[in-house]
Amino acid sequence: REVLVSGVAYDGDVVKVTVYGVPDRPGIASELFGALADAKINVDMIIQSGHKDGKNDISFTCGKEADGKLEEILEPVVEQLAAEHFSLADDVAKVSIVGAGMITNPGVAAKMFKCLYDNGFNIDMISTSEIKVSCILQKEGAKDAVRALHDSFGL
Amino acid sequence: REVLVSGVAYDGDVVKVTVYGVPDRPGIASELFGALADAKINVDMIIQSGHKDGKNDISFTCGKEADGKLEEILEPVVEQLAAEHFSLADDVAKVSIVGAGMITNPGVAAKMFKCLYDNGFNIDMISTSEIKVSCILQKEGAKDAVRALHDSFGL
Ligand SMILES: C[C@@H](O)[C@H](N)C(=O)O
Ligand SMILES: C[C@@H](O)[C@H](N)C(=O)O
Repeated sequence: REVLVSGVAYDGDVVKVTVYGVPDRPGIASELFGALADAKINVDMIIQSGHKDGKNDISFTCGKEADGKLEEILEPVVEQLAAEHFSLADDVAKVSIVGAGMITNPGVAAKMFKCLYDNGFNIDMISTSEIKVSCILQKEGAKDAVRALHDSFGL
Repeated sequence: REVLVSGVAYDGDVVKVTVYGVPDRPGIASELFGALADAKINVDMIIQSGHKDGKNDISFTCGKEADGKLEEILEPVVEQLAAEHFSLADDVAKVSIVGAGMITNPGVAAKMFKCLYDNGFNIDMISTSEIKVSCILQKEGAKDAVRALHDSFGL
């Protein structure tokens, strides 16, 4: 039994947004999340990975209650930031493994990814903390991923 | 005083790696982190944001003790994954704000990003959890970011 992982969590209340091709200069993240804060949008995950050719993509997730408001908030901001475009998807779910002190153990995240691969899941987004590894998957069938992870970690 | 944020953390023992242009299909993350796990590389943050045109970039951070080994581990894997290339940088630091239940409060992350902007910092990577917002910055001057964040959150 992997004592490192104590549970698997599922969150189906997820809208995933990616703003593509923002200029990689100070102030961009401030403007984007300032506009979301002004509109009282509760953000869950914020994910920005390495930049390329002076541009970057910034993703975030929020609850479905924001779904109707996001387009009208993002359109002016994305234009102001001179970003390329943004995408919005609510057919996704967040599946996480949770446990104390696990992320520094390199095998734990790899085991989660292997389990998702063996069960045919494509990973849309990844974010980790000291106690959690979260993956955004297509919502269809994501509950099966939870069961597969339970089995894989002996829970 | 922002009771939401209780501290600011600095970690200078950071190597940032981004693998660019991996095919966005099941099994890629499993192979990459499987290879790192086999080589006993302790990974800190794993960050993958939205994909584009069937490709994606995956970033991760680890401690400097891995620096000498990473190239020889990543070269064969990156080739096997048919990724475009990978970048490695150790002139970076992680600066985080920490506090209970803060990430759902949209203003907290925005306030951090605004503070970094006002002090001229460019944000390389972003990762969040329920209790933490972490930014990867250029190491030079990053300790000044810690002081600025202390002031901004009244700590
Ligand atoms: C891309 C975005 O994060 C930018 N680098 C900033 O500092 O705001
Ligand atoms: C890009 C990578 O995460 C891929 N989608 C996978 O599932 O492994």
